[in-house]
Amino acid sequence: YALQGSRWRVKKLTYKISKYPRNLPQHKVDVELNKAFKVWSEYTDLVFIQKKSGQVHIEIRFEKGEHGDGDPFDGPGGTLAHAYFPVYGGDAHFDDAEQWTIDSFRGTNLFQVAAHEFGHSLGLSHSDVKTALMAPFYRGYEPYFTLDDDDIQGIQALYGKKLVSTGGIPSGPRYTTTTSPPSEEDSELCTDPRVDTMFNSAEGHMYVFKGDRYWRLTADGVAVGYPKYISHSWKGLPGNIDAAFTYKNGKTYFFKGSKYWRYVGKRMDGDYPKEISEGFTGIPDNIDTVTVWTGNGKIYFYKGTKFWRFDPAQKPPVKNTYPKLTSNWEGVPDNLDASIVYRGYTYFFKGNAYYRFNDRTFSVDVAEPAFPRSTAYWWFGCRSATKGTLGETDEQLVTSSNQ
Amino acid sequence: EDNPGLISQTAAMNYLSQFGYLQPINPTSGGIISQDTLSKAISEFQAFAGLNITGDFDEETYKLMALPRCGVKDKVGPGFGRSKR
Repeated sequence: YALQGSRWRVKKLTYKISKYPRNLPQHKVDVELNKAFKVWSEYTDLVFIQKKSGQVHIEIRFEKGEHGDGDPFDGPGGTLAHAYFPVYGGDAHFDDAEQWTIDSFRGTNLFQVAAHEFGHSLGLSHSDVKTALMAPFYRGYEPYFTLDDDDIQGIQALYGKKLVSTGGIPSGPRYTTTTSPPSEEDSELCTDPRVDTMFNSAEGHMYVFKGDRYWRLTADGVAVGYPKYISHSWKGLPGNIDAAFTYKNGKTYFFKGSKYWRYVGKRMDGDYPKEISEGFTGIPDNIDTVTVWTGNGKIYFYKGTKFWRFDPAQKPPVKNTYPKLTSNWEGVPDNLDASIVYRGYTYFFKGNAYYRFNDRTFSVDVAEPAFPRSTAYWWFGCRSATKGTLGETDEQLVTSSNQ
Repeated sequence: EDNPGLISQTAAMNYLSQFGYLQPINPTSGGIISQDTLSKAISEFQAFAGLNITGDFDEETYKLMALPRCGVKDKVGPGFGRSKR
């Protein structure tokens, strides 16, 4: 998300529809625009009140062509609407030459466009996240519209999280009216925090893959609106991924069995899958995890008790001195599940627990509580999970009895 | 002529200007901008829109430019302002 730089200093905002569209009944427009404001009040303590006359914060008009602000509309298609940021008054103008529609695949959906424009009225700029409401392009009617987590983060960066229950009508399955902030415990990851893989995207997001679903992580735990299906977001990518990483070229590579896939963002970058043996010569199939090590920017693959260093700039990319034993990474266990770089540290995950690797000492960090720590507590925001060091059994790390 | 059914190169340049990727064209300079400036603007738009970054008006870029969209500039945040002299 992107913030323009201004916001309203009050949480109770009034609006007025000064000029209605030519092709829709006024009462229906009232309902749709009210719904569009609710998209934002669902996640903040903002309150929107419609007025029929007098001064308001946000004035809404449906206009054609030049309409007095020096930014004329261009007829059907092209520009659909525009709105002013709070510092410029917050007004929203819609091109009345468009065929505005409600709950229809025909024409242009009024609710979706209005919700986007009101995002501007509140201080949000355009997002480069394609799935975000605040992305600039109209995507067509979405009958099961849900606000993207990117938008939620944006609006909450401006106005904070929702603290007061509105008692309003939920507008979707995950739109609740509880007093809790939306980033809450994920029952699935809290019950069983073992994962298939974790990786950073080029856009700076952290993702967790498990089975056929995925979650996005925030600094507080799991982001709102997850899990989602991997196949819905990364078209053509199967579930049960072994490992993944994003390289400095901005491309994300996924590994499963003997195959790998390459994506730019969530778009497949060519014809995949391909064989690991072809694209990553010297790397075995069925790897456990992969990471671009913060120490030297090279790609490290781990499998069982061994690891391989892959440097695409070298020929061969894997030196004949590899594989080496994972035990060279002091304190890091064999048979890893996942790894991820966060704030300059490399984290390794196995079972219910994780380890923080310190590049300077080239060993797992000595800290209190000691590593391994609970992935559920520290990464997934499960407050009921143990906070301290986890014990270890033969196969799997479990909560120690005194915790 | 390169993009039948889409938009012309002039329209594409106007688009980049309208949405904040190109400085408004100065009429006193005859509206001429360097290829480098144009390529950089196209690249920025392609990066923002999640397209392949080619720096050229390719078909994919034209197609996206032809989509209905919001009229607010893409580049308005604090990071896009003029730097202090």
